[in-house]
Amino acid sequence: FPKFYEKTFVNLNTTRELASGLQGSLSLDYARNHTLTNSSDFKFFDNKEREFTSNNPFTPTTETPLFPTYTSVSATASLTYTIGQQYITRPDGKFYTESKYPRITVLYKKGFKDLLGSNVDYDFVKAEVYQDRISLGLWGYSSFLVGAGKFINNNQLYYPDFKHFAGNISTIFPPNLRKFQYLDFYQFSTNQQYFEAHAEHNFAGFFLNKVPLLRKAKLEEFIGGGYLSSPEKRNYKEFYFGLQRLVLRVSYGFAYDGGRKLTQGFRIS
Amino acid sequence: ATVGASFGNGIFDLNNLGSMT
Repeated sequence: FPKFYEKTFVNLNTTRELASGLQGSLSLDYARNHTLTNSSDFKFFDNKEREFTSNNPFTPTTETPLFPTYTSVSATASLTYTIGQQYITRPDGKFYTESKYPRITVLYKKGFKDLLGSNVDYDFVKAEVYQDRISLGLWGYSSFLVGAGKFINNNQLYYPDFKHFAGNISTIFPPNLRKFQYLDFYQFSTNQQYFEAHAEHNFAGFFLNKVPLLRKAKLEEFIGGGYLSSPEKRNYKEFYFGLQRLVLRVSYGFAYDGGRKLTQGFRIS
Repeated sequence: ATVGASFGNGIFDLNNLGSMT
């Protein structure tokens, strides 16, 4: 499933607190990127029925380079503000407490044209609102993430610098609110614009704790869903429901393109 | 405030999300 490329890079970054609840960060990146082709000079066992697929996700049967070898010089600036951030001051520092309100991030990334031999020329902006574990008392807790972004200039950029989405096509995977559980992770990357939303609610045993023996299992019921729309993937939706015990989760879900069902299945994480 | 720097050469996933899944 994974597709690789090679990168030689230098990165400089800084993050600082500009005001209480407001973090600013700046990153400068220089990278030289190459495509890679799969090869093998030794096999324990040659299965004639199976071949490596190429490192180009769009041409799995032929090793067509997805992009030329190129240099990218870019800068990323972001601001993250947590509404109603409270903190504790102690002699050894300032400690943020969990906020009751969402966190907002705005980000600007510029791919410089011609600077230090750079072959890219793009400008990308994105905004996100996120909040984890919003308590609803006995009803459990909710988490959500909503984001939108746009390349306001996409004169020259190559696939590694596209906006990528956290997809997944495996049955077993590590959980992450940002992840689309039924979306291919390479096919729908965009160099234009997108809107995405994710939400999950954990009932923390609200229903199952009412069933006498079952409550001993300490299972937590959860439901969730995701939405993505971009020129490459219009109106994609997914919904899932499942049970969780500590860090083990099992869920069943459905994915749709508009009203058309794409896939359904179990996910374990 | 934090300041960091890194450099290197390596093989990365094409979607840059740092995970194969």
